[in-house]
Amino acid sequence: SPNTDGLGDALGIAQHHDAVTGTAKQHTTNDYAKRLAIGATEAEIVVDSALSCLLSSETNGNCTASKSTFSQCQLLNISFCPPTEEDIPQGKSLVVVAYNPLSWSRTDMIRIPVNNDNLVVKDSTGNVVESQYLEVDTVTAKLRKVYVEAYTGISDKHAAKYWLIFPASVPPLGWNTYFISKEAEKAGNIDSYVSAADQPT
Amino acid sequence: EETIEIGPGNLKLSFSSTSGQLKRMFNAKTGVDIPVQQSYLWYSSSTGDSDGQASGAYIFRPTGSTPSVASRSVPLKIIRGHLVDEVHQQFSPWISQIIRVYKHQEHAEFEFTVGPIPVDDSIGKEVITRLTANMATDKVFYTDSNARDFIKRIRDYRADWPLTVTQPVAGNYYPINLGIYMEDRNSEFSVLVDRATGGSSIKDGEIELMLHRRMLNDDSRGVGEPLDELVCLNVTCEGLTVRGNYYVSINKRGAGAQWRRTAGQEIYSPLILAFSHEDSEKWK
Repeated sequence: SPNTDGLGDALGIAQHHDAVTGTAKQHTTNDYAKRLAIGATEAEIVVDSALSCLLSSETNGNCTASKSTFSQCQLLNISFCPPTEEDIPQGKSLVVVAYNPLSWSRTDMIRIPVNNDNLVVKDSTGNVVESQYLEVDTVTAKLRKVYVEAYTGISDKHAAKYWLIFPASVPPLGWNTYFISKEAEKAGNIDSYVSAADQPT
Repeated sequence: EETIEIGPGNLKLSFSSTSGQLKRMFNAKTGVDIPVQQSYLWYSSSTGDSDGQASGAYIFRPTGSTPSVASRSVPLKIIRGHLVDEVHQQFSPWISQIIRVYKHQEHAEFEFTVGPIPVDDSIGKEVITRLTANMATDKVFYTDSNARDFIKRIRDYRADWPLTVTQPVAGNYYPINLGIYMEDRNSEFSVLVDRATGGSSIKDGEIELMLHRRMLNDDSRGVGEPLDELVCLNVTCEGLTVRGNYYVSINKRGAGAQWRRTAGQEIYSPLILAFSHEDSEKWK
């Protein structure tokens, strides 16, 4: 079963003084990075399976009954996130679960790359959440081109077009779920805005 | 018409429309109003002189006290929205930045992208961002101690021993894990980081953070390699690019501690996001 032993090992090793200060030889630094990546990937599987259990209405304590499969995005900062960039078919929703590891309520902005500017964000009670689109900038697109292939080996042909931004309110040590779907026809009151840009001289 | 203001909420940032540089931060709720400049600069790494000590992984030793400015005027693009305003700035072909001001937040987010640092001129470079506020700080600034309490630092001074300053810049650098701030009689100016770095206040009213370093010499302290990490794709390699955030808040004197404590924990404990696709009818 998935566990966090790999992450524990990596964190133990990365407390060596050379890892903390960045004074290791390059091949050792590469090894620290590799072990941290293995640990993070394993921990991601644990979190995905835990969220899947928490969100299942049929589990009754039996987590294996859950049908949801979750994934995370380690390269979100350079706009690489296949599950959010995929086309959302009619009748389906992109489900975003936000977990808050702090012991107080917080409202943070969620920023995900998408390829459609005709989406609507709803919270778990079905209310529309205010959202905003921003075009992905050229610096991010360039970074994505270099680093996605260098880190994942995937030849990344298509950059995401937009960032979709919306506020998420999450309770202490808890989660909230947001549902993003395509609107058949964009109504005037949907509360999503494409940003306006100007370039002063 | 000479300034452009952004910020959909209480915090407003003003930029010069001619130079593209940040000019002022103003919080409409607290009334704190501070003229601020922000720029990117780089120190050239010492390769050793009569002393022989080069700058490297262990040692920060610039060749002089005055860093080179990446750009004095910067093209900017303003993007406005109901939730966030953004300012995109390109300081050089390898230094760019996006400043974000969210409606519901009272601090500014600076997302920097630095690299690959060019070294074809055979000069190692240590890139900083510098925020200059119009504050009389009398040599005093504060840095965190391992992300715990902030400790008072006094430029060119140690409480425990008589200090002889031989390195006016590096000798005043401190490790930054959570943040750095300064204050005058009325206001506090705080900067929080998303990663361990170095920083200082080399002049009154100034804060600087070391964001990225690339050099060509080993500092002979044991590592045996210059600090020159590369990213390679097929057969071509280039210097590493770093991307991260720092966060700036202005507060009345005495009111910044609460922001530093809560924002610091939120920066280091981000929301965990997980994605799935489900039938809309069956969602719960």
